[in-house]
Amino acid sequence: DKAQKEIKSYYESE
Amino acid sequence: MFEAKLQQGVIFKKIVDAIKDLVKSVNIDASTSGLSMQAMDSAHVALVSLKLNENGFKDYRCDRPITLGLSIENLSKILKCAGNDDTITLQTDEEEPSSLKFFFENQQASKISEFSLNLMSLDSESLGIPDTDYSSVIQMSSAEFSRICKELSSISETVEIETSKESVKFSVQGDIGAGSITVKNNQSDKDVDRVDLQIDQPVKLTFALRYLNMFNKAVSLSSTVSLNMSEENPLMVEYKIDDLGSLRFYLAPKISD
Repeated sequence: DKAQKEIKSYYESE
Repeated sequence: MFEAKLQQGVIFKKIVDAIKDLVKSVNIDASTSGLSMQAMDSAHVALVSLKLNENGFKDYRCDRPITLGLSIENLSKILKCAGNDDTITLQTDEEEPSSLKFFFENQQASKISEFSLNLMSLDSESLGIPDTDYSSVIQMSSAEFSRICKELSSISETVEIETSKESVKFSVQGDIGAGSITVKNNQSDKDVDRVDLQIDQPVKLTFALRYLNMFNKAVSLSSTVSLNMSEENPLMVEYKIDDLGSLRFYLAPKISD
């Protein structure tokens, strides 16, 4: 089964 | 002083309806260039980004930037009182407003409703989303994409989207079996059939259908939707709002660990 990534691991917090 | 009058108030109602299952409270940032909003779902898997340009409003004035913290549920209750043909005006005179005024006017200006919504102070954690040159872009009927997602979610919770030069394939695998829907480039003059594929690099990415079905609540905002993908990047689903701006949803992929 595939693991759901978080959106925060792709975009930097501003 | 901030005031924004939207001739087609129904657009604002549709935007709130489109995001209310995804986010609970949002900060709307008003500036001289217009309104913008960015929020993540509670699991931090999806992100919604709204941009409405000031020139899309009938009247727009924003003397200095302000942030309006809104509960989507409470905003929804207020907007239920607006007719689909009403103009909607947002207004506040304060610099640090504790509430936001709403005016709903019918076409004959014979019925005017005024509401004041208490504002919330929300810690705004916003993410920097770089302008991405996506390697696979699909433009298609939003109703058709919504239908594909709904149909496939009865077979599996996740969908694999694979693009190639001439087609995009949505595949699912579940306990009851498996299936796929392949959609080809189609320059049909009928909106519902037209499919535009711009594939610089093919991609193969997997996403949770639950989120795609939530994004598709925005189908009433635009007859077309664009799916923007690059390997190892979140999917960006965009609904353009005529002459006003856009509502974008970002969804992180599922990957084999």
